[in-house]
Order: sequence, then structure tokens, then C-alpha cells
Amino acid sequence: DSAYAASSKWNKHTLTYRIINYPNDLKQSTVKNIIHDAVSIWSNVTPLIFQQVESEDADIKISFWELAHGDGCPFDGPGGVLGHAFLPNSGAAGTIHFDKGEHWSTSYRGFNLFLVAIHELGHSLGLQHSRNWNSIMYPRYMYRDLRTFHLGVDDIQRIQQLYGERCSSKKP
Amino acid sequence: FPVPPATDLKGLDFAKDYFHQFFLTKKEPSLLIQGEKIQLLPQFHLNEANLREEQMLTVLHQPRCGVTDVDH
Repeated sequence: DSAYAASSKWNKHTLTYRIINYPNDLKQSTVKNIIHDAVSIWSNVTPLIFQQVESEDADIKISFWELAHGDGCPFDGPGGVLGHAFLPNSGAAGTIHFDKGEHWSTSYRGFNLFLVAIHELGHSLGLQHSRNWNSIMYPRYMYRDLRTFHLGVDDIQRIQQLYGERCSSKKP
Repeated sequence: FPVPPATDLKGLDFAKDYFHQFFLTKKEPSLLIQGEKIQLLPQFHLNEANLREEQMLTVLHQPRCGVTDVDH
């Protein structure tokens, strides 16, 4: 309902994020680029601004863990659960965990980190799962062609309900 | 009563765990009743006519996000 939706969002438009650790399969620079591209997907359709920082008090904290990792939601090794994230109104707001036991990739092999990162970032911004297969917030992993990837109408409408539309600098 | 094969029990246990992890709060009893199974169907774009246990289990084993599907 609207009361829940209103509470499950950040009350600011500039959000910092920190990458705490990295997976085994990808270079650190590659992961940084992937996360940068993933946050851009959401900032392109909202007034949100994302800044990568190294400080511990970042709004969004991204990390990779194996099996039980202290939050009561253990990972399960290769396959199964790929990651999870906490909504803005939860106790661990902005926390994103990826399963370090997966084979993360930049392609169709294993699991594409860019696609999963967009999904988990959606949670950390306040979005729940969608039943729409075309939505990036659909709960099951589906590889999508990165050359033509774009958010679904459902995704854009729901994130803009929380944060509004991006003000374009271009005049009509 | 006939005793179901061990493999069926394993699959049913997985389905129960899955359902309770992603669709229910942890306070609710760990049972996969017919009503809950029917509630699962639209999640997987299945219908009762073509539902077979192994088909549902195949879908349940697909990689996914660990966040619950419960609509708040």
C-alpha cells in the first residue's frame, strides 16, 4: 500500500555506495565498472545520483559472501540463490550480498553480474519482486542480451513512483 | 497407505522449504497444502491442468534472488 511504499525509499537523492570485497572470477576494476553501469541504469530514469566511496558509512554496501555469513540468510553454493538485498526501511538498509560461490561473469556464462546487480540494487532502492517476466525485478535469473538491455515499463513506473522522473537538461 | 518413494519425499521437502523461504513468514507451519500449491502456480505461469510435480520442481530449482516474493 502507499504507506508501505512511502516508507520503503531513501529520503535523499544522492546515495553513496561501497564495494567491500570482490568475487574470485572477475577483476576488481571489472566489478567496479559493472556496478557503476548497474547504478546508472537506475539513475538514468530517476533523479538519483550515485557516488562510489570507500568510507564505511556508505548508504549502499555491496559484498560477496559464501554460505552462512551472519545475516540469517545463508547462501547455498553454486546455483540456487544468487544474492539478496535489504529494503531501505529494513534494519540492514542498503546492504547487498552476492553469493561468492557462483561463477560471476560479464557474459552469458555462469551468472551475469551486471544483470543480478541491477536487480539487487532495485531492492536496495525499495522495489519488491515483480511477476512480470520482462521486469528486471522478476525473482528468477534470466540472461538478457546486454546490447539491447533496458528496464521494463513496469520497472520504470515503480521506481519513478518512489523517486520521481529524471529532469532532462534538454529543452523540447 | 502406500509409502512414497524416497526421491519424491526429497522433492517435496525441497518444495516445502522453497515455499516457506520465499512465500511465507517463518512463523507459519511447514506444510505444503493444496491451497498453497495452487497459490504457487501463477508465480510460475503454470496451471493445474499441466502441473506435474517434477515440472514444478524443475522451476523451483532455477537460480533466483534470495529476497522473499511475499507482497507486503
